[in-house]
Amino acid sequence: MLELRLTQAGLLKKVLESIKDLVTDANFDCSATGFSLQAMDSSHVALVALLLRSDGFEHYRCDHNISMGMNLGNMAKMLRCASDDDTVTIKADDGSDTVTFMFESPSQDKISDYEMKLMDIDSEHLGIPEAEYQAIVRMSASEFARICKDLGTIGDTVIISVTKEGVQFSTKGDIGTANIICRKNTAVDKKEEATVIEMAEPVSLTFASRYLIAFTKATPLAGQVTISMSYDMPIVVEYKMETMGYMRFYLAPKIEE
Amino acid sequence: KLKQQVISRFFAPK
Repeated sequence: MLELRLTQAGLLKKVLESIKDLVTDANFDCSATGFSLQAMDSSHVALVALLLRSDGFEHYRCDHNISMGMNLGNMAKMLRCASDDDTVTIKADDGSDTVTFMFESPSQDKISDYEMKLMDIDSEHLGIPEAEYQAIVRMSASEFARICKDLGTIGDTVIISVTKEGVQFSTKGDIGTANIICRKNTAVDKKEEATVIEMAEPVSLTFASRYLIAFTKATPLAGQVTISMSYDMPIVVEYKMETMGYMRFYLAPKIEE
Repeated sequence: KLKQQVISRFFAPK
């Protein structure tokens, strides 16, 4: 028996909207730790890791570990039927091939339930080692989204270079080149606008712009994004959800052939 | 020329 109650359906809606275009089908794993997902995109270039911690839920009952295969597009369709301030309850019986999403309006005068078919998904779990990254940048999530979108219109790849002064995003395309430098800056009005650099060594890596743009669909989840880079490692683009957990995107770099 | 790497190059199956 699984029963998870979350007061803000809006959060789950944002989570689904941020990954449904990158990953078609995925297993949601439910354990005492929380409600989590790990999945790669179809080309195995990017990996999504989501954790919604059990203590972030209003009610969390998961009798034993369970893995539920869902089509994320279909799950997003069902969640779109909830209002952001509805309470959502995710329910599944042991051995059932369906999951139920129940939405309750804040005044309790509208209660809806949507039953979705589960699917068998063969997916391998990858071991992601805890790593010390050579460079970590924390910056405004909306600024990062703007940069990825802007550079994506000029070129297919983005070079991200971190020095102790700041982070540089560069691209090159048929029509020309573009460079954006964000200097470290903590003297800001709103703390989410700060750009913080923690760097052991300068790092410069190249990535496909379309994946970075896809990751920024998670922008509504957090004010700041954390970008972690090391040579010969995938970049990690992380959106932390206050009290609930995180959405992490890993992207393999491009290298000179 | 740039070559796109894949995730399995970095992370092994559990």
